[in-house]
Amino acid sequence: DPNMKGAAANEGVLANFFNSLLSKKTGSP
Amino acid sequence: RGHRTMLEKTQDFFQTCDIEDKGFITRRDMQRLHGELPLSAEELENVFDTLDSDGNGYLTLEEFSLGFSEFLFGRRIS
Repeated sequence: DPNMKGAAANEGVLANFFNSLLSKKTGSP
Repeated sequence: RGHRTMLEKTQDFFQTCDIEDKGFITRRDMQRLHGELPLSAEELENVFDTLDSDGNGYLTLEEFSLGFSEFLFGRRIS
């Protein structure tokens, strides 16, 4: 299902985004 | 207490994106994070589209925190 695949990719990029924000705030890599 | 901390974190992150303190985040605000965060412009665009659930071009704190809690607690419940 291409829609499911797209959703999974978005979740990955969202996780990446929030992880980056977290490390930016805490100062850890 | 845990809930409060999460709320503070969400607001903290929201303000990182909403640097002009408008109360919402635009696509342009998101693109400004390019260079600050290790994400490509395309990925940031993707993040914006994913978070902007009603697709009106503005990210409210509500939409933002929804996306954040999804990240924290796992996938959308179907």
